[in-house]
Amino acid sequence: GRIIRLELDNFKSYKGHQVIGPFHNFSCVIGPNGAGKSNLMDAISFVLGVNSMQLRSQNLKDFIYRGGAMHDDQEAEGLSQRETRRKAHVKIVYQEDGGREIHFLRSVNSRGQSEYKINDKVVLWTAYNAALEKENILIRARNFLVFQGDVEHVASQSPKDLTLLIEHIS
Amino acid sequence: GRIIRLELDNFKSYKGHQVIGPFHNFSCVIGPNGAGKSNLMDAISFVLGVNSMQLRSQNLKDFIYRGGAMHDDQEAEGLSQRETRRKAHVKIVYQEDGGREIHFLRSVNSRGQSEYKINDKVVLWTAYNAALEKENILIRARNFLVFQGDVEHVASQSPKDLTLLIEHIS
Amino acid sequence: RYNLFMDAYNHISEKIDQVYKDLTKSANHPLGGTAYLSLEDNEEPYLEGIRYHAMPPMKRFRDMEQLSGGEKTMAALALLFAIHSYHPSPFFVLDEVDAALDNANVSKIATYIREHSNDKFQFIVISLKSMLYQKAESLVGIYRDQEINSSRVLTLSLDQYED
Amino acid sequence: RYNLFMDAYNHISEKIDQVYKDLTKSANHPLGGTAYLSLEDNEEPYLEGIRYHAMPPMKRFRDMEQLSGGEKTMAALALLFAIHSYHPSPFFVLDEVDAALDNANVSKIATYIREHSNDKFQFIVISLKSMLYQKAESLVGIYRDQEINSSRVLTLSLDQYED
Ligand SMILES: Nc1ncnc2c1ncn2[C@@H]1O[C@H](COP(=O)(O)OP(=O)(O)OP(=O)(O)O)[C@@H](O)[C@H]1O
Ligand SMILES: Nc1ncnc2c1ncn2[C@@H]1O[C@H](COP(=O)(O)OP(=O)(O)OP(=O)(O)O)[C@@H](O)[C@H]1O
Ligand SMILES: [Mg+2]
Ligand SMILES: [Mg+2]
Repeated sequence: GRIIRLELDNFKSYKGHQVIGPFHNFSCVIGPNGAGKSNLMDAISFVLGVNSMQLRSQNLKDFIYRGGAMHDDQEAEGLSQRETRRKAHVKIVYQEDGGREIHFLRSVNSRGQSEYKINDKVVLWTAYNAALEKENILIRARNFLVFQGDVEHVASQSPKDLTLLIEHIS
Repeated sequence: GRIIRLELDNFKSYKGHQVIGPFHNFSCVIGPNGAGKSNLMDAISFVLGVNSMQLRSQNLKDFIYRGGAMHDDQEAEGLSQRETRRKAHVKIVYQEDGGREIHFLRSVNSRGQSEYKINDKVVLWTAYNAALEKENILIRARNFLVFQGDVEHVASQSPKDLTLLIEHIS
Repeated sequence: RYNLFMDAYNHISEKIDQVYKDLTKSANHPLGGTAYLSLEDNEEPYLEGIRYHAMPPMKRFRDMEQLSGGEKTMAALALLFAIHSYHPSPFFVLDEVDAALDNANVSKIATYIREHSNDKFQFIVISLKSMLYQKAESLVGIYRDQEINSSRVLTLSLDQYED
Repeated sequence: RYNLFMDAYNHISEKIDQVYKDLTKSANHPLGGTAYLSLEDNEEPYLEGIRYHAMPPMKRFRDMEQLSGGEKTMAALALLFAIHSYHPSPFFVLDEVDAALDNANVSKIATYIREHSNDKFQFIVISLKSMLYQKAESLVGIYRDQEINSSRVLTLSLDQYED
């Protein structure tokens, strides 16, 4: 299978609804420092259910887009703006080897709670994870995601970490 | 003051005696991966007396050049080769603001012991360090050396580390 | 548990040397380097450590800590690709893994990815280096739109420019 | 102890914003970003932490962890340069500090170093990026001589090619 496109909605630095894609067999994400490239990787990790401990924010609600030039300036913004931005979601449009599309969506609200949907139907995390594992997307192992700054540590990781990784994928 | 040149003798990947320089106000060290650029920085750190805990080898005798394609193959090499390579040294030829040259040299032998010389005269570490401090080269602070991979950690260091650094330079 | 683990371990163990050689061969060193895994405990291996050893071409045996920044990155990527070949996930997302690589090594990584990406194995690679992204099939360009204070996206397919 | 420490702290505190602005101004953002230090304990500051805050141009207040790789590097270099201005050591050795920087930022660092290096303040910078080393006065080229299994050096002065 493969990722066809991503749809981001108020996720991190991506204001509003944005469609990103199509992705090919070998796609590169480019752009200047601070543009939002790693945020895109955070979006992929987020929608696949990666534990927020691994992501750059400990707090899931940090993933909701925040505009405005000052910290906690949202009282100053109009209430309607606040309403539209108190939740965020990411959707992966994924194509199975057979050709069928599956939509995986995860949202987060301003209380940091997540909801999972497969093809627009709300499901529990266990069902969501099972559907991903069926595609060989093993979130616990996370071996298919290499975050910025991590690659050199792969080579010098302690023997026990390497063992753990291999256990997770077996 | 400034560094005029470096003289390496069997230090890390630098076989035999090699002179590196002259250095200017703004010099860049370039070359492919694995060529020996960071080893040059290790040479500067070594000769300035940086604690071996900060360098890539915990063991000072790892800094002595080792040729040969196999680990511990030195029994296979001739004895005369072994004799020439059981010690290493690095010398900085430094020029004070007034124009006078000072030679700082540090050597290490196969038992991991260091000797310090200023202008060819053996001195104790305390005198060597004092001469460096007179030039504002403060080894304990090490704030003028940024090792590969360290720069991003400067920004995210804990508040206590930053305090320590400022204490050392004050 | 032992069987599952050894199944994965043996598969990766057999793959790692070939992958590392693919990444380290060059005109000067047509054979490439050497890499292998070793088990610290053979009875209950999943309780103990697995050691990874990688030796660039013409370099003597040395532990991983002595490798240069770029050499470590190449060794790490070889291990990641070898691990990935066991029960492969459908895609691989890499964020600036080429930061420590010189041009020659960036080019080897780009070629490896180009040759190994296909309908069943997709690569999404974030990179600042044109030596890498010029080999991609499509580019997802991210820029910051200051007026609306947001990231924005422009996609470009490179295949239409292929020779 | 308090006086020595506050002396250093105040000096760096006053410098940091200007240095950070020098590194972050551009045609689009002529004013640059904002940076400052704050003390956690005013009575005995050397016992407690010093916090560093840096905000790239047009970006809202955010803790350092939210900055991108390149933004963190620029903030770190500003801090290093500001610290260095207090009792400056005669030279500064930097090893691949530009790994996470895009071309525009590499160019700003190169320009800053070029403008601040002089007879009393020498920079020795290891870099893989031509955008940086092309601005140096001299290049120390390191290569590996495979036949004798050793690093070797070739020095080239660039100033003779200046316009
Ligand atoms: N919730 C949020 N709302 C708005 N902006 C955010 C949010 N979270 C992060 N950002 C912004 O996203 C930017 C970081 O983006 P990102 O890390 O994706 O950059 P990048 O393209 O990977 O850059 P680099 O090449 O330097 O690694 C930061 O400037 C940060 O201010
Ligand atoms: N004592 C030694 N004898 C011989 N070779 C050594 C010794 N110590 C280290 N080396 C070699 O030096 C090489 C590393 O050099 P160095 O780290 O300086 O490379 P580099 O030019 O900084 O590369 P990169 O651009 O990848 O960071 C390693 O390949 C290692 O084998
Ligand atoms: Mg990034
Ligand atoms: Mg290096």
